[in-house]
Amino acid sequence: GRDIAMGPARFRILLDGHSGKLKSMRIDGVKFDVGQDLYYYEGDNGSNSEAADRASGAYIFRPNGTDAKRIYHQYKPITYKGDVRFRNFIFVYIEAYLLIPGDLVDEVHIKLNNWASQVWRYYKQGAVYSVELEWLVGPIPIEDQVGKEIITRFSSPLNSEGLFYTDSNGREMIERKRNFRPTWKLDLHEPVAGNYYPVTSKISIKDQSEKIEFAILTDRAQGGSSLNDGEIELMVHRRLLHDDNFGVGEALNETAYNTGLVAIGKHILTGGRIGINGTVAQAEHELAQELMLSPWIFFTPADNITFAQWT
Amino acid sequence: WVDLNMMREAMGVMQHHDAVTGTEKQHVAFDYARILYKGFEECRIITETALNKLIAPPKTPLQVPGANQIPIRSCLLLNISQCDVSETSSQFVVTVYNPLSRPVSKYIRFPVNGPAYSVKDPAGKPVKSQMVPIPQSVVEMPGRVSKAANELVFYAENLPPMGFRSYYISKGNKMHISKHYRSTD
Repeated sequence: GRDIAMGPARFRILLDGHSGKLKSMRIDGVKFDVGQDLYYYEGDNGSNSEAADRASGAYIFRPNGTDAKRIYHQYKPITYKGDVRFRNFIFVYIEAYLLIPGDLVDEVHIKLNNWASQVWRYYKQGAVYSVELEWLVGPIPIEDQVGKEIITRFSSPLNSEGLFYTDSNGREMIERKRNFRPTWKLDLHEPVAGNYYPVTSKISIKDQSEKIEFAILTDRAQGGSSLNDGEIELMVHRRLLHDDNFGVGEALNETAYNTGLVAIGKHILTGGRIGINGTVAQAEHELAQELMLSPWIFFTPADNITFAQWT
Repeated sequence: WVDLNMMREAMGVMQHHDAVTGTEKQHVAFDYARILYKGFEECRIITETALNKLIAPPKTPLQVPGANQIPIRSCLLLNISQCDVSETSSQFVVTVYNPLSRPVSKYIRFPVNGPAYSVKDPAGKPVKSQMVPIPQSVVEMPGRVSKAANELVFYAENLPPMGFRSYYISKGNKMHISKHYRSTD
């Protein structure tokens, strides 16, 4: 039941001891409350009779106008089916999560329901400003005949003043202002989708008074936004039931093994003091590079070769 | 160059059709997966040849008898903790190639079936490792074909720029693990 602290001294998160959910964050000595949950937007069915009434589909993100709905943690017990003979491990198993502390990595496994789960990871060497959140979503249920677009959303009291930053093709970060375009007067009819931007490797917000930046690095291109001050959201998976009439002629309802697709990926949470510690931006840049051009891993069976022979 | 063509064609087709965004019919998506897989397979031949040139001099007696090269396999399903070599071999070598032009350190994870493993760096020095259970949601993922319930994790430190380092992994059992490994089994 005790809260779980994870992460290096300069970027530490606190998970709730009962639910395993993100509770607070401390970046370069500044502590603030922060929540993280998976949500889903319901895709608009549309009639496709005209451009203004298109269905949400492969080409366009068009929620039906309702707020994103939280995917509630069902607090189903996690059953660990592995080898339980580990002598020196402590598996702290609580009904909502599994905590695996270790010399190299601490992990917290959280299963929200049968199609959504998350793993928090803190790698103890090398990670100066970051923790990892692996997400796994799918097969997205569609028995209710509702298409769903799943997002992860972080909510904090950081005063981001309507601004957030996304990268452009993995190159420079570009300032985005909510409900605004720099070169024309915006009349926005799609308050959610109209504020979504491509995120190739990074999305971030800043609190100017605290001089704090909070950023998420992605392992693939995703859509992202900050719909309220202090928030960051990223879309991780979608499954829709209607064609958006842009030419595919099929709904974005991908299948494999006779069921919907499962998507799995990583978000690296990072951040730091702006201006005071100049190495934060460099560390983030290096982390993003290492995600995009990650080392390749190869395996060679060596059952009949000793180490001496190998060397 | 010929072996690169399959991947070249796959990338050409897919970039032209925005193939990763779902803007294709499902049977086309399956076909893209097929083409891309063939591309990866042919690139593996190049990688295997290149790494063999770097790893061992020609005609080394350590090469597998009857084969021209040391087999080097990539595990394309590592993201769902599935890898035939690491799950079925008692001893195997993990080679990590760093494509960046600066030294990089990386945590390496792969699925294993044994109760304990030791990891050695190229100098024979033990490398600290940790066994971690694979998340239940991954274990139960539709289509995953693996009996592994755990992953072995170790830290590949300071991989050389645009270079590689190999680690020798051997399965142990608890009774024979040295004191050094005890804390990491």
